[in-house]
Amino acid sequence: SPPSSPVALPPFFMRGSIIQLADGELKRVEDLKTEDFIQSAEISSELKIDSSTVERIDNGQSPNAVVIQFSVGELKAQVCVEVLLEYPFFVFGQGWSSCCPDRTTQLFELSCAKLCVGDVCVSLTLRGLR
Amino acid sequence: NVEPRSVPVFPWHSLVPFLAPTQSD
Repeated sequence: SPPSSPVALPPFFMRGSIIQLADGELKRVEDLKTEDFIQSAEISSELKIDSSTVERIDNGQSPNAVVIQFSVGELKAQVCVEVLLEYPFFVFGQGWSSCCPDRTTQLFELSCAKLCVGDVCVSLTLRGLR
Repeated sequence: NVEPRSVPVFPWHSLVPFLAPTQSD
């Protein structure tokens, strides 16, 4: 299916934003680790963590957007999202990564690596999805 | 009187794009 319009960057990616984990612990967005997502998903009754591998990165409809194709979970479901260049994804074992890390750092003061094909991102699915 | 400013707290799952695959079958 065609990707939807680019998702605007939400405020919680700004450095210093306070994030509440599933066990109630508060952390700054820049301090989050892979384990925080894994442990929070383990506690969650609704959400299940999945790995999404970046398969393709193409230009989006507008010059500041990209279309990222992911292969999600064991079933390798193909999912396309169109996001702004600076939109950060959390890569397993690596942390925040975006297609334009310089721009992410400039806009949100969030340190980022370059998101590349083959990177495995944290994603979520609903438990008991029918 | 100055009201105390509350700091927004965001849930952890809001940071993760929801990539639940659509079940086509």
